[in-house]
Amino acid sequence: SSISQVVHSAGRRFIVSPVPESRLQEK
Amino acid sequence: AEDTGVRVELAEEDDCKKSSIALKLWVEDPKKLKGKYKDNGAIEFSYDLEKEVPEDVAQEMVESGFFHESDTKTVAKSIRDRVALIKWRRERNWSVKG
Repeated sequence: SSISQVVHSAGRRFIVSPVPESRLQEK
Repeated sequence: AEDTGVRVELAEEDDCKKSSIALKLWVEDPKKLKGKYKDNGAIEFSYDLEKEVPEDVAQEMVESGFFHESDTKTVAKSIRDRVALIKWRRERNWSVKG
């Protein structure tokens, strides 16, 4: 699937994934 | 909390023990952002409740290309509001337990 990872120079890791549809419908 | 258009949630259940927690952030309303926003999806990251400040994380997101610089404050505020709620819940939990 479309999960990607970005590591900032300070060391923090950001994992990017699609927003779950259930979350989008919450509002 | 104010609706910033940026939503921050826990990415895992809070065990109320670890100072470092996993958070997930995504944009619900791109119109509320000042800069151009490319839909990246949800961004998961770890955050240390005792050592870190939301502004630093927001800045790192900007530097990583997720957000425009003009939205640093908006992202930071969204993180700060969620972190405050998590801390409040933990304190309440502790006081209930005695």
